[in-house]
Amino acid sequence: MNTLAQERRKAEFDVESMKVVWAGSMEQLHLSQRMAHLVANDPVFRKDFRVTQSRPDLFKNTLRKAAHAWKLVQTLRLTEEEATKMRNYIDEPAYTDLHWGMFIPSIKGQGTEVQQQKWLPLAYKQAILGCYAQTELGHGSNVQGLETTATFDPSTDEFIMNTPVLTATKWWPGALGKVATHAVVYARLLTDGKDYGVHAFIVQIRSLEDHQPLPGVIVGDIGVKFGNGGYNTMDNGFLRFNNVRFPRDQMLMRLASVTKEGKYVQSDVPRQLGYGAMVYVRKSIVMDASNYLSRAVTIATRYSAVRRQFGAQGDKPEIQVIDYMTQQSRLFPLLATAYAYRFLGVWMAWLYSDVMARLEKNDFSTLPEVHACTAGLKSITTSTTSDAIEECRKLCGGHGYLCASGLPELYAGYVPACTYEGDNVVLLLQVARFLMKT
Amino acid sequence: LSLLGAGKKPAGTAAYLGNVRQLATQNCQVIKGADWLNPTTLQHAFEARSARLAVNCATQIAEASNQEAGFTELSMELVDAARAHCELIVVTRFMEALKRELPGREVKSQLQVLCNIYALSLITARTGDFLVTGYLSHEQIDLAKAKLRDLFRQVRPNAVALVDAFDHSDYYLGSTLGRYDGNVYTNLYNDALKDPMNQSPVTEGYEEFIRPVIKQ
Repeated sequence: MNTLAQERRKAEFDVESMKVVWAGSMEQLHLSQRMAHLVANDPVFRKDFRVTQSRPDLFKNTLRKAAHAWKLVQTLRLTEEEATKMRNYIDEPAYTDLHWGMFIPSIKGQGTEVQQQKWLPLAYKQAILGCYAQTELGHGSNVQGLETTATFDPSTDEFIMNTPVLTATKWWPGALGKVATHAVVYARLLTDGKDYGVHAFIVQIRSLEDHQPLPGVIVGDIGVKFGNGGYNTMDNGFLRFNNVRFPRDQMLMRLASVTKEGKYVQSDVPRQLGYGAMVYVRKSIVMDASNYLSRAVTIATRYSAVRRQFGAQGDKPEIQVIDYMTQQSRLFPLLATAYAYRFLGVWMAWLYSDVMARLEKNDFSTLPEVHACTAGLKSITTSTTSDAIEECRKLCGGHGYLCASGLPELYAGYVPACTYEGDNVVLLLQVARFLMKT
Repeated sequence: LSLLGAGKKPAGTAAYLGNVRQLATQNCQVIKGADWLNPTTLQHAFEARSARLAVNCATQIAEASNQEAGFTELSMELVDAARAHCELIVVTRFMEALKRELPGREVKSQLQVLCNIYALSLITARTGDFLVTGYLSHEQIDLAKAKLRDLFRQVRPNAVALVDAFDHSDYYLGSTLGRYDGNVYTNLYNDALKDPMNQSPVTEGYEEFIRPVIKQ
C-alpha cells in the first residue's frame, strides 16, 4: 500500500461528509464534481504545457479555451451557475472573467431600465465583449483622482472623451488590451461649465466588423506580467482617447444623468446602491482565497506525507516530514486557515444578500460597516493567502520551486489579488477609519 | 469610539466595542490547568486585542491638534488595529459555523480542532499585539503554544483526509507533488524526460557555443 493510501486509513472522520461541508451542500458538491470532470476530460482545456508556452501562444490558447467553453455552454445548455463553475475549473484568467464579472454587473447596477434593455442582450450573447476601465496609469485605489474626461457637447448631444495627460491613460483593465469591443469607462463628467466628478460611460473601442480600434482610440496590451502562466493569459490593457465622441445615452444614468441641454440631474436612486457590486466582488475574492489556499495546502500536505528526510534507524525508512513539529507548525495553521476562510466566504455571501435586501428598502444603516469590513477582509485574506502559497512552496523543499509542483503558477496567478480592487494596506486604513468613527 | 460615552450602541461586527470598558480592563484569565480552548476565552482575547488597539489609536488621534493629521501620523498603528478587527471577524465566523448541525462522523470535532488551531496560531503569531496591550502575560502565551502543539498532534492523522475533503482533482491541482495517488518521484522523473529540453541528448547551441569553448 502506498504512503497516501496508508494515511487515508488513519482518518478519524467521514471524508465524504466533510466534502459536503466544504462544498456547501450535496447539490453544490455534485455540481462541482460534474463540472470538474467535464473540464478535466476535455483535451482543449489541457493546461500542463502552459508554463513552457510563449506569451502570444499562451494568450491564443486562452482564446481557444474561452471560445470552446462558450460553445459548451450553448450545446450543453448549461445554467449560469454551471457555466460559472466550469470557468472556475478551466482555471485560467480570461477575458470572460471581466465580461461576466465586471462589465455586465456594472450595466445592471448603474444602467437605467432602458439602458439595460439595450446593452444586456448584446452582452449576454457575447455579440459585444466588455471590460471595466477604471484604473489609470497614475491612479489605482484613489478613484477620485481619475483624470480621463467626458465633456458633454449639447450641439451634437454627444460626450467627447479625452485622455488629457499621460497619467490618465487607462492601465490594467483585463480584456481591454486585445479582446474587448466595449468598455465601461470611468471619467470626470464635465458639463455646463462644471466638473461633476467621476461617472461611468459605455464606450465602444473596437469595430464590430474587423475588430480594428475606432478612430481616436489607442489601445493595446500592457506587457508581460509576473511568473510563467499566471495572469499572462489575460490581455490587461492600456487605453487612450483623443476626442472620441459617443451618444449622450451611453452615460450610465441610473444614479445621475445629463439632459439634452447639458444639465446635470441627480436621480432619486440612492448612490449607495452602487456599493452592492463592490460587496459582491469582495465576497467572491474571499471565496477565491479559500480556494487557492486549499489547493496550495493540498499539495504541501500530500507531499509532506510522501517525502521522508533523516531519522532512519535500522531497517526503518526515514521519517515522513509531516511528522516533524517544525513542518506541522507551519502547515497545519494554513490548513485551518483554508477552512476558516471558507466559512467566512459563506458568511459574506449572507452579508451580501442582507445588505442588498436592506438597500432595496432604502435602509443604509449597515452600509458603512459592511463596506469597511468587506474591504478589510479582502485585505487580510488575500495577503495571508499569497504568503501561504509561498510558505507551501517552501514546505515542499527544493521541488516546490519546480513548475511541476504547481505552486509557482498558483502563486503567480494569485498575488495580483493583493493589489487589485484596492491595495491591501489602503483597504485596512478604510477599516481603521470606520473603527475610529465607531 | 468617542461617541460610545454618549450611549450610542455599535452594531454588527463592531458590537463588541459597546463593551469596551470591560475589554480594556479585564485581562486574560487563563492559568496553568485552565482551558485555552474555551470559545468564550478565545473570543474575549480577540475582542480585547482589537478594542485595546483601537482605543489606543482613538485616544492619540483625539489628542492630536488636527484629527486628519493624527490619522495620517498613526497610520501604521491603525493598520494593526484594522487587522485585529478583521481577524476577530474571521475567528468568530468560524466559531459561529460550528454552532450549527454538521452531519457526518467526527466532522464537527475535526473542524473544532481546526478552529482552535486557527485562533491559537493567530494569538501566537501576533503576540506583540497581546503583550503591548497588556492583555496576555508571557506565561499565558507559553500555555497557548503548548496547547497548539497538542492540537497539531490531534490533526496529524487526519491531515491527508482533511485536504482530500477539498475534493480537488489532479487536473485542477496541476501538481506532480500533490498527486492523489502519491506517486510523486516516478512522475517527476518521467515528466522531466518529456521536457522540451530533453528532446535530444545534445543541446541546440552545442556546435555554436559549447564546442568552440571546449576546443579552444
